[in-house]
Amino acid sequence: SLLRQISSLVRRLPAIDSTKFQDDFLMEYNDTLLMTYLAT
Amino acid sequence: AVADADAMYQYDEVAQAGIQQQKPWVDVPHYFKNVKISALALLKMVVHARSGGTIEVMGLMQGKTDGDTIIIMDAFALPVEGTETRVNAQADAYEYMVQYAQTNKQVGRLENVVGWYHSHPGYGCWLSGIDVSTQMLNQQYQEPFLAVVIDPTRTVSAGKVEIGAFRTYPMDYKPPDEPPSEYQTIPLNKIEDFGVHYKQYYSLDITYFKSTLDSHLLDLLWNKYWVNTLSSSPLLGNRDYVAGQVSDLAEKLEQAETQLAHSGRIGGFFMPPQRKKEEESQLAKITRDSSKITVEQVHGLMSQVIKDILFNSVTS
Amino acid sequence: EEQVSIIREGLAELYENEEQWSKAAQMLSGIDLESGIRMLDDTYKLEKCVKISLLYLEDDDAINAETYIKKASFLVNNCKDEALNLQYKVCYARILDLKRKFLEAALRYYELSQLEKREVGGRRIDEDELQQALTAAVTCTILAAAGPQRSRVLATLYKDERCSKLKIYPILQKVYLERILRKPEVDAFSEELKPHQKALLPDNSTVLDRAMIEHNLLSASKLYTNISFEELGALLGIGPQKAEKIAARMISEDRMRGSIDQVEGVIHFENDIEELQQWDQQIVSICQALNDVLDSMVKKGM
Repeated sequence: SLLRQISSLVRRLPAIDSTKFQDDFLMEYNDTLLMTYLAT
Repeated sequence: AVADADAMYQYDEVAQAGIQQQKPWVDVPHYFKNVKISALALLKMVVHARSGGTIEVMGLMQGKTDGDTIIIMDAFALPVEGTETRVNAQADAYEYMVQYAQTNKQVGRLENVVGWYHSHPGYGCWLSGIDVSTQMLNQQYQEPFLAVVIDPTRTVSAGKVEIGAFRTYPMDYKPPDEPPSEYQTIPLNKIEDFGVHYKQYYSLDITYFKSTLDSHLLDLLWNKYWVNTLSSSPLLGNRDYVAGQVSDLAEKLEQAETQLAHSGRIGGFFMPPQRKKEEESQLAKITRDSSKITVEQVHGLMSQVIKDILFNSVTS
Repeated sequence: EEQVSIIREGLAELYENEEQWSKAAQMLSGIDLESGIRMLDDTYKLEKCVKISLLYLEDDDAINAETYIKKASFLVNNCKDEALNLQYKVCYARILDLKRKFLEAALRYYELSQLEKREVGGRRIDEDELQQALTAAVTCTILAAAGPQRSRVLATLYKDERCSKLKIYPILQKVYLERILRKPEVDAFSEELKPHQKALLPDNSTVLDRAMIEHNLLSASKLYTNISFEELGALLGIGPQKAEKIAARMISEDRMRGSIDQVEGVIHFENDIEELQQWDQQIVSICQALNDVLDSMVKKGM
């Protein structure tokens, strides 16, 4: 039963895998890099 | 140390009554120098402050004194909001306070109210004009009394509790020149209020203590807390605050730019050295503020990137 | 008028003993409570209105019961009689239940279940009655229209530790966690329901059926990004057209977020939560699953 639990856990990865997430994530990334650039 | 902490939870009614009689703080404006806050009180105050969101909340603290130290053992919330709009906002909650105090005594909790706390969501730990008036009133009629300010928004973005403990000086007292306390960003719309009153109070050093049971419970919590740490996104939660900070920084830059341009026209030769130093320090402050905002953002991004590597780069 | 009232009250009592509820109610409703001749205090008027209402309720006559409870609602604020106040509250809750205003009924039942005083008007309230009120609150919430308002009430009930001891708790848990309810569970639940809660609606389905279908539809919207009506119908145990109709109604009433492509026969579900927030929620559940694995390992001595 432990192995089944672990297998189910592993199968939940990746945690998220959508274009919308990539877009939002990269946007946040860019915003922070922009802030760093401006602050510098 | 643990035994000492446990001992701090003991309340000696006779000793405290004796201190109340002697009133050693009356002639010494700077009498109280330290504050010890219990882990429980801190948790309760921070959680309460955070629950208010962008609205200021307030509560009272219970404890005792020990020489020049005020010891806060517990805290409780008051059913009032928007404490920055009127002096003595706690007047709305008098009935509640009286009832609470009575019930406390009934269950054998003997500690008195020794202070009040309130929140400054997003604008730092200091006392505004209204806060100073309130605290002066408290120190007139309810001594010993302490004022604590918590900034729940900056707590989240900085990753540590932003808290300050203050006591006001008497009305006509001229305090000695003190070295500046730890720098904090004050938004432009509050800077005047801060500047006018900052000499009317002083801050106390804060330390914390916890009992054996608290330590044990916190250890147990810590074993599960990693889940919260990994699943929180400070970048997401504090967007409004960051936007506000950036906007405030822009305004300050504009102000500094205008002043610099102005003085440049008059001619740098005639500028007194004091003024030049002030302008430089203004720009230095702005630079420091911008660094702080950016560093917090970078920290937030780092955690997002680490989470992305941990949870998204594994595929079956 | 005094004498007429006494006669009416006496007759009403006789009818009540013979369980002719509506007749008893009609007899009492003949008493002129707005009479200019007699000075009647509010408590008396309230008592009569509540009594009439309760009698109509015995015969499942929601309309007449509601008329009188509404009259009572104007008088209840001035009433100091705790027992009467309680009767009024119970009556109101039951009327809302009967009229299928399930969410409002649930809130009132819940309020009743939280009664602090165990003795009202010389009568002892025992734990069973409070439990009954709580069960009624849970039942009504489950039968209420699925949507954000119901979710809030479900959250309150689920977090109330008294509910975990109720027989009805497993289904409350499933509904709160937005899991799909299977037929055996629904059948078991329907056995606990009162007749009006199993009544037929104009479209030939029962109140229970509609509530269960809407709940399952909402659950499906959490599981799927999109789904064809064929498959959705199969999941819900109904035809594709009916599934489309119910989904369309829920979307138009703002109880579910989504869009329908009638040409393709597909429904696309939307949700309000940002992707980054969803990601954090996924991370929470992964970490908790990991924690569970570690706890299991520790328990087995590994």
